[in-house]
Amino acid sequence: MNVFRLVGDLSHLLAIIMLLKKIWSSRSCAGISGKSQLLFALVFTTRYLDLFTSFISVYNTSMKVIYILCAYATVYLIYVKFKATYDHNHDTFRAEFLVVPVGGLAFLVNHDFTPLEILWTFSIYLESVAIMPQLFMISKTGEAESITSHYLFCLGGYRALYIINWLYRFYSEGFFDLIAIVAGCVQTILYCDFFYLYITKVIYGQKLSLPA
Amino acid sequence: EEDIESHDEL
Repeated sequence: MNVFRLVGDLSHLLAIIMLLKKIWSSRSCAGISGKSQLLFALVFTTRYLDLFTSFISVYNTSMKVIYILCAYATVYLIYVKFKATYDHNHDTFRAEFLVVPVGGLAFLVNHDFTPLEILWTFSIYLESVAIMPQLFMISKTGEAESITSHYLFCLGGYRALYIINWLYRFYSEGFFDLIAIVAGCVQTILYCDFFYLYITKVIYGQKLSLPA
Repeated sequence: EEDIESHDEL
């Protein structure tokens, strides 16, 4: 465990909690893509099946459990509790266009052809594109509330920190996991356009709105 | 001991 990974994990946790708190306190999930949140719940479920097979550390286990619980709580708030505020007319990205190819790829390119390993690989690939419905929704409506922007910034920041973590691990331990690295880079690239808008607009106190 | 099999990252 190095500092980049720890800060990355905490940034990820902050993003998830920030989103939950925003929905809970505003009693609304307007502007949030339920599809992205469903995909994240699927990501955590398929990745953390190793909770039942291997123990790494108390930190590792507790973070996994927290991520899974928060992901399902978010999905519950969007699709059940505050369903009336869910903006489904703008959440039109076809999630099956992500899940199906990603599933196929996980079968073809993986470290080991075993059920758990294929599911882990599926979750890594899926995580890299799971934010697309949310970004698509923002591009459709042309704007995002500042909390939603902070959420996306923390989520993108977590990925960027993981890349630094992989560089660090490669030079200090000779460790690298090509699948995680390639998918992580793809995921980070997806956030680049958003990072640019965030820095130029949100930090200067403006609402994130896309140029017409 | 940190091999790919154990996936120690989150």
